[in-house]
Amino acid sequence: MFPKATLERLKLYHRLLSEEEKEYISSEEIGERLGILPEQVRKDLSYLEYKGKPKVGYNVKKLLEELNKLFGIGKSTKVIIVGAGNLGTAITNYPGFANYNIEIVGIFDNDPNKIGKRIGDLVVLPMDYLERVIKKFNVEIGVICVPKESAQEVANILVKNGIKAIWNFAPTFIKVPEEVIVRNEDITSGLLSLKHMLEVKDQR
Amino acid sequence: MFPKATLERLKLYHRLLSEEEKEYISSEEIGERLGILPEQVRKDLSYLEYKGKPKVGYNVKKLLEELNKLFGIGKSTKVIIVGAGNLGTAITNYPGFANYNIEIVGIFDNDPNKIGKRIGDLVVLPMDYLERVIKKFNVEIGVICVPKESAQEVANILVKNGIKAIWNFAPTFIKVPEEVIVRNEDITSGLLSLKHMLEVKDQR
Ligand SMILES: NC(=O)c1ccc[n+]([C@@H]2O[C@H](COP(=O)([O-])OP(=O)(O)OC[C@H]3O[C@@H](n4cnc5c(N)ncnc54)[C@H](O)[C@@H]3O)[C@@H](O)[C@H]2O)c1
Ligand SMILES: NC(=O)c1ccc[n+]([C@@H]2O[C@H](COP(=O)([O-])OP(=O)(O)OC[C@H]3O[C@@H](n4cnc5c(N)ncnc54)[C@H](O)[C@@H]3O)[C@@H](O)[C@H]2O)c1
Repeated sequence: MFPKATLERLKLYHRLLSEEEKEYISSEEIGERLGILPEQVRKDLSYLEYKGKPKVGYNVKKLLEELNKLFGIGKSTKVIIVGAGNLGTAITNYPGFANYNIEIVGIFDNDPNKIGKRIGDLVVLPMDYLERVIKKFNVEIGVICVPKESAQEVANILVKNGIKAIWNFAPTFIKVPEEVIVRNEDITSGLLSLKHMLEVKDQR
Repeated sequence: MFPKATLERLKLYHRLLSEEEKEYISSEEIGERLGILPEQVRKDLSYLEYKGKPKVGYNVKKLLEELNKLFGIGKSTKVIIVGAGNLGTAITNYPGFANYNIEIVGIFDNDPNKIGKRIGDLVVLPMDYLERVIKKFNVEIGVICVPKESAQEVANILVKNGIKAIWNFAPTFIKVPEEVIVRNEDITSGLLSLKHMLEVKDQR
């Protein structure tokens, strides 16, 4: 594990490196730009697996890759939501996803009254824009927030457009090809466990 | 386990018994009212733990208690929701709770534009009705669907009015007395597990 102070400085190096255009950089240069002793910079970077080369310095891309992994920044997962009703809106607005580098890049609906509505930074799009958005952002996960009668039809559209995993909130079983991952979400299980905890408590 | 046909008939007996005022009832009486042979009634009821007494018959209350337990009907758990926004509305409308005998008996908000709005069978009430509804329905569980800035204040109101368990959706830590059960819900964990499943799959 890294000492806390080292971790804080690594975050500074990370920000500097993500804006660096050159291929290699030295500990002297990093130190000068951040007002940190070069010996300290070398000591901090020694905690990483990637080692720099004497006289040449550190490969910016390799350092950045390892720091990205350390901070979980890597490739961010892109998600789209189908169904801009109550649940779809609550999920789109929820700030919790950003912490895990999960980005909601599109929300879709087939109701003309919903299309064009603004939800957070997004605008509700019609279903025929789905393909374009999935391709543009290389979207991997689709979330189903439509009534159960429409769930299978929406799942088919998602699979047809290359979605690899589906988070299904509609209370029904959807059939998808074997290579597509499905997670059926049912928040009632949270309430059930509370109910059981109360019953156990009351019996004592 | 009960044979399927027996289970169906037990449901008929259950409905008949829940309207029966007498203390005891015989298999002949049950059979006559439902058009089922008394031998068949006796055979079906023999699957239960409670046994009737010859000449006296079956104790209606005891039979009903066991059938209630069998069908999970028992005492239904009453729940209220604070925050009639997107999430609160989606939860109130969700049909999944009825299957587990969980009944949402009230939804509250402090925004005048929301008060009076109809959500399913309920009408959004102002916060000062909370005490009355909790007392009237003997409510045990409160659900927090307000922004995180208001979560602690709402938790205090729920605890003051005798709520025993809180289901908290606001992304913040709430402090409650030790005897109150809190479950913090975070649906992002569902999406995170999907993200990890995708990463594992891609690495193969
Ligand atoms: N699993 C859980 O724990 C849980 C909890 C709450 C709600 N739900 C479920 O989530 C779903 C959404 O709930 P809600 O309260 O937001 O409902 P809602 O009616 O507010 O929203 C549904 C939206 O889907 C849109 N829609 C319907 N068919 C469509 C289609 N074919 N293509 C695109 N859009 C379509 C509608 O126009 C509407 O905007 C429901 O199935 C509900 O049962 C699940
Ligand atoms: N944990 C999760 O997985 C998850 C997922 C989605 C949303 N959320 C959270 O759930 C909460 C609700 O989300 P939303 O999208 O429905 O927000 P929303 O803004 O649509 O609804 C919030 C409602 O709370 C009401 N409110 C605010 N302060 C109040 C108070 N003191 N007393 C009574 N009512 C009050 C508002 O008037 C509004 O109607 C937020 O905290 C959000 O971050 C959590």
